Amino acid sequence: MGRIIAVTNQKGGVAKTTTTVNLSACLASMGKKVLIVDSDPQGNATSGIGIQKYELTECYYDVLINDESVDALILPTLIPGLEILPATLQLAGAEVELVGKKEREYLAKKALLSQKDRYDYILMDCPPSLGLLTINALTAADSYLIPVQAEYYALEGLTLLLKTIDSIKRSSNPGLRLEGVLLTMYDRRTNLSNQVEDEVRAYFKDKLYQTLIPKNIKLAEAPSFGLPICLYDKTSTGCEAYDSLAKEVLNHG
Amino acid sequence: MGRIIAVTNQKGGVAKTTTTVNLSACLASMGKKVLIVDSDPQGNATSGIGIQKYELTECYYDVLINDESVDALILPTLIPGLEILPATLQLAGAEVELVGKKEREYLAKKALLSQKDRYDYILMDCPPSLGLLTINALTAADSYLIPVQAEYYALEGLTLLLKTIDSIKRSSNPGLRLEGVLLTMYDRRTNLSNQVEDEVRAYFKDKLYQTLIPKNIKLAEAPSFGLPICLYDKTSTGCEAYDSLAKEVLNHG
Ligand SMILES: Nc1ncnc2c1ncn2[C@@H]1O[C@H](COP(=O)(O)OP(=O)(O)OP(=O)(O)O)[C@@H](O)[C@H]1O
Ligand SMILES: Nc1ncnc2c1ncn2[C@@H]1O[C@H](COP(=O)(O)OP(=O)(O)OP(=O)(O)O)[C@@H](O)[C@H]1O
Ligand SMILES: [Mg+2]
Ligand SMILES: [Mg+2]
Repeated sequence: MGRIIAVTNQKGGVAKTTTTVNLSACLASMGKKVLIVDSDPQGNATSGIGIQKYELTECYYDVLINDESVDALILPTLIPGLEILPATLQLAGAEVELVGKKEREYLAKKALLSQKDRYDYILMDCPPSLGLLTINALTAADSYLIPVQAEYYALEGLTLLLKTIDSIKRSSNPGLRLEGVLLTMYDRRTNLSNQVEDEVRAYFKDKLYQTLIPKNIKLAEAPSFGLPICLYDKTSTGCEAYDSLAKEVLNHG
Repeated sequence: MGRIIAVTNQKGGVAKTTTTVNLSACLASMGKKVLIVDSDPQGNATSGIGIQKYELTECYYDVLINDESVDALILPTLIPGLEILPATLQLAGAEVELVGKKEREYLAKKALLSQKDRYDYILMDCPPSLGLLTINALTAADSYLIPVQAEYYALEGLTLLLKTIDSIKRSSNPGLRLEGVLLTMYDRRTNLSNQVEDEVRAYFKDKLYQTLIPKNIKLAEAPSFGLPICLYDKTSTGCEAYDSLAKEVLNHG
C-alpha cells in the first residue's frame, strides 16, 4: 500500500517543488513506483519534470472540479517508474470553485485512494498558501514533509503551518503524521544557516532529516531544462543530497 | 496625494517582503512619509521592521473584517517617517472570512483612501497567492511592483500574475498600472540570472528597473534583527541597490 506525502509550507520559495521533483525522481531511480501530484496552480513541478503544460487540455483541476478519473490524466516522465498528475493555469480557479462544493476538503482523498495500490509513494506539491488546495492535500495525505529554507523568515512561518495542521488533524484527517522536516538551501559558511538549524533541531529533534540540502546552482538550473537533478547533473552536491534524503525516507518506512 | 503600490507576485520567495521593507525604509530616509501595509498573514514585513507581533491584539485583519479605523492601528518604526499597519496570525482567517462579505474586493481601498493624504507612499506587501488579500491590495492600489527572482520558476509565474491583473483592471480597478518590474537575488556570475534578465527585459522593456538587486547575505540576515538593511549594514551591496531603486521609484514620479 502506497503512502501519500504532502510537501507543504505556506512560506514561499522554500524548495517545496524542488524537493517534490527531486525526491520523487530519486525514489523512482531506486526502483520505487512514484506519482507526483502537482497541486500548485503555478505548475512548477509539471514543467520541472519536463511536461509541456501549454499542450495539456486537462489536469488535476478536472479531478477536483469535474470528477474526472485520475487514471485518464496521469502522464509518464523521462524517469521509469515516475509519473505525474499535472497542473495547468486552470487550477488557479479551483481555490474559489472548491468553496461551494460538498465535502470540499475530501475531493483529493477520494480521487487518490484508488491510486495507493499502484504506487509506493504519492508526493503532492503544495502551493505557498493554506487554502483549499493545501487542505485537500493534507486531508488526503498519510504524512506531511516540511521543507524549511535555512533563513529567518522561513522560521517564522512554521507557527502558522503547525496550527493549520493541528486543525486538520482535529477535523478531516486524524491520522496525519509528520514525515519529516528538511533544511534546504543550506550554506554552512553562514551564521544564519547554522542558527536556523539549531532552532529547527531543538524544536523537531529526530524529525529533522540528517540530510541538509546545500545551496547548489545546479538545482536552480535543472528546471529550465525540464530535468530532475539526477538527469541534469548526477555529480552535483544537490543530487547527492536528494539521493541521501531518498534513503532516509525509505528507512523511515 | 500619496500613491498606493502593491508589491505582488504569487511565486513564493521572490523578495516581495524584502523589497517592501527596504524600499520603504530608503524612501523614508530620503524624506518621504511612507506606510507599509502588511497584508500577508505570515507577517514577515511586520517582524522584518522590528515589531513584536505576538504583543499585538489588533492588526490589518481588524480593518478588513471588523471595520476598525486604520488610524488606530498604525505603529511607528525605528525609521522617522516610516509607519506600518501590521499583520498577525489572525490575518490568516481573512482569506475565508472575506468570501462572505459585501464588496469584499473594495474593503482595503475604502480603508486606505483616507490615508493617501497623510503619506507619500503606501506599500502593500502581498502574500504568495492570488486570493482575496492580494485582490484587495490590487484593487486599492494605484500601481503594482513585481519582484522577480532571477531564476527559472519565477519566470513561469508571470503569465498567471499578468492574467489576474488584467481581470482586476477589467473589474475592480481600471486605473491600475505597472509601477515596475524588479530583478532580485541576481548573481552576475551565473548564466541563469543573465538568461532570466534577457527574457524579462525583452518582455517588460523600460518597465524593468535599471537597478538589479544582487544576492547579498546581509539582506537575509537583517530581518532576524528586525532591521531594514539601511540600519543593519549601510555599506552592503544590498543597501546600495535598494537606495538606487528608491531613486528610480522617485524619478518615475
Ligand atoms: N538547494 C538549492 N540550491 C539552489 N537553488 C535552489 C535550491 N532549492 C531550490 N532552489 C531554487 O530556489 C527557488 C525556490 O525553490 P522552489 O520553487 O522549489 O520553492 P517552492 O517552495 O516550491 O516555491 P513556491 O512557494 O513558489 O511554491 C527556485 O528557483 C529553485 O530552483
Ligand atoms: N537579494 C537578496 N539576497 C539574499 N537573500 C535575499 C535577497 N532578497 C531576499 N532574500 C532572502 O530570501 C528569502 C525570500 O525573500 P522574501 O521572504 O522577502 O520573499 P517573499 O517573496 O516575500 O516570500 P513569500 O512569497 O513567502 O512572501 C528571505 O529569507 C530573504 O531574507
Ligand atoms: Mg513550488
Ligand atoms: Mg513575503
